[in-house]
Amino acid sequence: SAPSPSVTPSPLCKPRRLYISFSDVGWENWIIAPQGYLANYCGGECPFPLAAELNSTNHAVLQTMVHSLDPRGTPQPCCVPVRLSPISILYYDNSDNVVLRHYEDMVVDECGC
Amino acid sequence: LSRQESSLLQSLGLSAKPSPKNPAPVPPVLRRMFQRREALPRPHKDRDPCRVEELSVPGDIVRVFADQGRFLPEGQPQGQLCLRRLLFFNLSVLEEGERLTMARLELQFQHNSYPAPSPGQVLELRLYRVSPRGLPQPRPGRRPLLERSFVRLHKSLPLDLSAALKTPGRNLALLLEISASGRTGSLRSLCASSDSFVATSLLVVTLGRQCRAGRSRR
Repeated sequence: SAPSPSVTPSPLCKPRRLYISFSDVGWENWIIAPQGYLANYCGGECPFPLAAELNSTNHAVLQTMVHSLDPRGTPQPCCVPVRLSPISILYYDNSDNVVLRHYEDMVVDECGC
Repeated sequence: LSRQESSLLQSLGLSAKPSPKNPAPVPPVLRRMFQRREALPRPHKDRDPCRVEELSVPGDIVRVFADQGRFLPEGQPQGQLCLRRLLFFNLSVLEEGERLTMARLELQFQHNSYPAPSPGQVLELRLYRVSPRGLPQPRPGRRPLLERSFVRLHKSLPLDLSAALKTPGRNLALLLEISASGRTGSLRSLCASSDSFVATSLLVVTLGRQCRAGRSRR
């Protein structure tokens, strides 16, 4: 569930808050803990000129330049996760065993172009 | 959504969405491990994702398997048999290529601290690996998987089987025998302390695919 933005959100690429509640996706009867977690997502623009804090690749800088010259031909670079972190989930598996499993790349910490 | 959901479940290592019919209580050891991890400051920069710090072994998946076995009629040739049980663990959920790094059998009894038996009397525990399909009899002359004696029974008795179960297979059948030995005397009272046997479970730590294949991004 992403909260309705109280202030005008920055149009630039950055992590946006997204809390995933396992009961919202109907998984609450087999996931013991957590009940949900802050997964976040990347949203926003990668405009020309790419600001330094936008965590961008050289390729993205070039692409924004080309996009500013030829907007219809070349799209803007996209805003994607560049650093993620793991979570552990305690759950019942398909044989009712209790499992504690570590999952990589489940939380978006940083975004970039 | 269901197609997306099943592909996400696959990537979480599940063949289908679990629907626990009679879910067992969550083992305290797993609950404590989970809570400890939740308390760590995010993001877990310095934590090795492929190591179970709490048990000091490599691994990213910790499972507790409930015993699906049964008690066997007594009938040990010598000594005083207190308890004989066929332990059975369905390990078929272990994925192809998962590497086992720890296997710990846990015998659970109802309560702690029994009256200490008189000196010279001990309880003896023997554990044999038997065929999941055959008779719950160890092959004649077969050495026990594990043999140990203990004097006092505590609420839980952990037995490390990591070395013995390098390749656990899809099903694991073990024959557990607890007998009293020492001067005949009050063997029956010594046996009584094993009568409060409640259950066994098998804690297994493995290295799953995301750890063996390094940080392969999806």
